[in-house]
Amino acid sequence: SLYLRKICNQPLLKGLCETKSSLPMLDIDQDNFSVFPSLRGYHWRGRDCNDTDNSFYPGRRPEDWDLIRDSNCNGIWGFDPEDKIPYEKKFCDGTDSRGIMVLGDSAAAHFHIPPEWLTAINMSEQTFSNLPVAISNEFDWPQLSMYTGYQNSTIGGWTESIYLQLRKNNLCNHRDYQNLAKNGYSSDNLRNTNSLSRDQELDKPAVVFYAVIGNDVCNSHADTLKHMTTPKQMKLNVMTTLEHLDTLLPKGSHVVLVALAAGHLLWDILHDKYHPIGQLNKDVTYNQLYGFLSCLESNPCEGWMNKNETLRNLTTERANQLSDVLKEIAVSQKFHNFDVIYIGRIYERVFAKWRQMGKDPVDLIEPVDGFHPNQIASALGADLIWKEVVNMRPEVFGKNNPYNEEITAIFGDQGGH
Amino acid sequence: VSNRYTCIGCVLMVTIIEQLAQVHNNSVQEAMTTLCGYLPEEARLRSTCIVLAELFGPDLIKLINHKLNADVICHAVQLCSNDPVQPFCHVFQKPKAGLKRSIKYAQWILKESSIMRNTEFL
Repeated sequence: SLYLRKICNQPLLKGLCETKSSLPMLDIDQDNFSVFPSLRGYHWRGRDCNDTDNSFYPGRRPEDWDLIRDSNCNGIWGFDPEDKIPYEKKFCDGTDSRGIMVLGDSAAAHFHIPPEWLTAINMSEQTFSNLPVAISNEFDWPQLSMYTGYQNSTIGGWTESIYLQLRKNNLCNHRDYQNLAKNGYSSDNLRNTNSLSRDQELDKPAVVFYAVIGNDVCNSHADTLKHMTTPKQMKLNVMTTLEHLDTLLPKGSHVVLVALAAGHLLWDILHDKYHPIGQLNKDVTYNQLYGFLSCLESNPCEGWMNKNETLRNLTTERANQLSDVLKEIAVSQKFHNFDVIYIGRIYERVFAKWRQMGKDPVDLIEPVDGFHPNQIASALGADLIWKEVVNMRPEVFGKNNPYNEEITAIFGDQGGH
Repeated sequence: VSNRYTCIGCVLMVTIIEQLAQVHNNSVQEAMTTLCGYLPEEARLRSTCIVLAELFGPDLIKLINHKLNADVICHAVQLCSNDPVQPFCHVFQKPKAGLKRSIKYAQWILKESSIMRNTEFL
């Protein structure tokens, strides 16, 4: 911690350590988009295509149809020499182009500690090659995540995300993503979120996911129930955030409220399995690990990662109550610039689907922390959310762009994400 | 609980070193060198590891050679709390001789160790 404090005192790195900010550390033109991957750079939000001019950034409406420059960084610019029509106008005008953002917690940021780091049997120099990037990304892997992932997975499983689907649906949405999730965030932390970058006049609409799926019921206190968010607080927190979003999001945006996770599954699936540090000698189960963490008052979810069944049930009951608050808000509240929809029981359905495929549910949980959904669960979850929203409200993600093939033929990979 | 994260970190590190020595049939000293060698030089991770190995290595070797587990070792070097008011947290099964007795035994092994005297300062 001393080492970390020293790093945090460096003027350039101060922002990284401020809990409320999720803005890029290295951002020359201060437009909140960066050409640097980690430190809240383009692993977290679309890569800036000109970091010396703050009028270039992903998600803006094109300036002069990007006739001579790619102002919105989606890789589409210039004009067709045959008819002199700008490509951005030809391919993107009227195609419901939009971005995706996520306000969330460690699951949305894709917290992951590679099990190889703790497993002596296969350890090599290669094992820790990703440690510096992991540190500078707060041990999160947003570039592989359920909402904003785009890189091929290097941590097992595969990458599927809402951003990739939205991009596939309409290539004009290229690079328009912002992952504003932060480890440990609950609805209370999100009330004061100030990292979302969207100009109501200049930018395109967005689909914002509100995905704090555990920290309102998960804490490390021994008297955990007393520290959980109450339904009344939840309503106040979510409404405050939504009212704030109404002042930031362009008209025609959508907000998707995601229900809390099915944390009761953790104990049922893991308690008698061996943790990575116990696999060699078969001497540490998750039950033992959870007990050790509880003893140190460092259990990230005392309510669910606990051998006390009554406590686990009470935690589930509260989580259901908080999800009901989200559902009720989606039905009853109206906002000027966006509508609100609710998605429930994602992880229950992901687990059920995995079981139906004849697979072991252990494969869906992060092995080191025994707590977070892993790469496979995130990919399955993204697919499930996409399909559900498309079925329920097809206008949320917009229609398929008929010019996608032409865009690919002319602009290739559009300059990467 | 004071020094909770130091305790978790210590238990993990000692376990990894013990298991590296076991897997490669190496001495504890060699396992520590191997582990530090695996770390990248970026952000001074490798050199920090080497400094920690220099600092805690000799004591760690003594303790691991006495077949003491990570819980006992981390309490003995005071990276896990020995405060009588706080519980003695452990992740492995308690040793046959009991946790408190094993910790006392480990501390006896380290009685001449300068690191034991300096851990609080560290």
